[in-house]
Amino acid sequence: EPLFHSRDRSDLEPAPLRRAQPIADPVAAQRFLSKYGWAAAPPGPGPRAASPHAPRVGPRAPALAEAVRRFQKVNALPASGRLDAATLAAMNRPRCGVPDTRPLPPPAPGPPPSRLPRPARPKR
Amino acid sequence: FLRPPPPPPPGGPQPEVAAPRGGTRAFAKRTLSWRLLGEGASGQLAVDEQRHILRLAFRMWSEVMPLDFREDLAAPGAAVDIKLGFGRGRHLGCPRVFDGSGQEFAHAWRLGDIHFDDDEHFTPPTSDTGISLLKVAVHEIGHVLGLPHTYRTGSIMQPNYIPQEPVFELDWSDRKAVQKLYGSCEGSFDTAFDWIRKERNQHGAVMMRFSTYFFRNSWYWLYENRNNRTRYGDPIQILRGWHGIPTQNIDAFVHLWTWRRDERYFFKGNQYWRYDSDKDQAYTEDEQGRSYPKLISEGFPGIPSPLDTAFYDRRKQLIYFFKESLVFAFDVNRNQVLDSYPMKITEVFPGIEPENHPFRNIDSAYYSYAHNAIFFFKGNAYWKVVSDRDRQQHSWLPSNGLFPKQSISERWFDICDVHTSTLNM
Repeated sequence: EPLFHSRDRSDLEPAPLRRAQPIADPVAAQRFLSKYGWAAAPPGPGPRAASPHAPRVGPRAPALAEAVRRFQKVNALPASGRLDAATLAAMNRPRCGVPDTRPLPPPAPGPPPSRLPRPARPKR
Repeated sequence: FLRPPPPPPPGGPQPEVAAPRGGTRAFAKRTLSWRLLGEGASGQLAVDEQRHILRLAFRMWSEVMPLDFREDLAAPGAAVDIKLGFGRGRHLGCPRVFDGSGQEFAHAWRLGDIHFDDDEHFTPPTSDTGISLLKVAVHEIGHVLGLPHTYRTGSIMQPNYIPQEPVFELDWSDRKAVQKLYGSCEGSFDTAFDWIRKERNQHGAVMMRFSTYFFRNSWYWLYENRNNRTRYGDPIQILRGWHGIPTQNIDAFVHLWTWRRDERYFFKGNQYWRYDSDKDQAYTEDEQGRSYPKLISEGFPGIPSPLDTAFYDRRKQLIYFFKESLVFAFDVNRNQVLDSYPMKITEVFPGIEPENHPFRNIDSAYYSYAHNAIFFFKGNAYWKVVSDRDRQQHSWLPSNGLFPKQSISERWFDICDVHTSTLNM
């Protein structure tokens, strides 16, 4: 059971919606790309990582650029390797949390040819 | 039913979808159980609505693969194959933390559980705002089944959420991807037939349209030949789509069609029913006031029962009735069996390769307007009957011969059962 109940019952109120931190800088982008399998995880800062004053370790630029380029290609963005606005917007889109770890499978052979043009998809 | 998974990596288990080398890639059971966790329900939609949406999501997969899914509210949690739940931030004992509203909306574990981020605005299928719970659930179930992400346009397995089009369904490639893991749907049919309707086009001219139906047990599918799949949402129960005929295990269907006659008959056991296409229901009595169902022996003298199957040959104006290893040719104009019958099926319909033949107990004899051919179904296989056109091209083919057998699932695709508990959806 909960250990504490507040007098005004505010503990029963649904928690306010939290917002995901937008991906807006190279560190966040590196974290995104690592999380979803586009890049290796950045090296840790070392034994001082536990300290709140430990510096954030930035991504290595060439490796990040290459990872960004791969991400841009599959998202039909210009493969510049730069974290431009369109790329950051793509990273911030709602998505599934499962990593994109697999290379693209070959497309399935198409269906047997139909003789007649296909109508619009009907409603279920 | 699964091999033990490899131990998780030191950083904690990842919701891995790439199959580890030698690891288990797919469920081995044919029916999987699922449950929405009581403590993991969303606060945004009524629980019953969440369960309905999840039930539909599972059904959509079972319509295209030889697995089905049943909701299990009773078994101990450890016995449930797939558990689903909603949570925020740290949730449900999961090692992965949700990030709040935006970005990650859900994740799933291969052969395991599904978690939805309840900070997202999940909405029912009828809504055009928010994130469709149905679409996300179908996607995550795909991961549980073993499918990875793909960036192919139109795939349900794209990683990013795409606002819902008016209709979303599993397309050809998604179906083939999951069938690569689990195989195609197989199984015998009770009967198969094309149903003819007269319609008028926009110029007032009469057109003949046909629909293809496959019947099995107490359900049926409409098959869309042009789209190489069944109608979305099928199978459905016979009693919902066909009124006044037996609700399961139909033996045969015959469409007796001449210049003067247009009669459709269903057969089961020792009885038969006539179906009224205009009123979409079985006749209760004939023109003489005699009630349906009638005995086969009375309406078709000389024909035994129960039957295996039957079909009507429009050119010869004969109904071929099949029972065990025999075939009976019934003259509809003289209302009697032809003199030389019954005959062995192998004599009337000889195999081009003598040993490649159904021999007896055919499941269904089906004339297809889409293929302009007669097919014999038995089990998972079909034999195509040599047509006049075939003989024009290859005169050595025997009349009414049977080509070597092929797999039904390689010509009529994705005719899949669903769990009986979802037949009414």
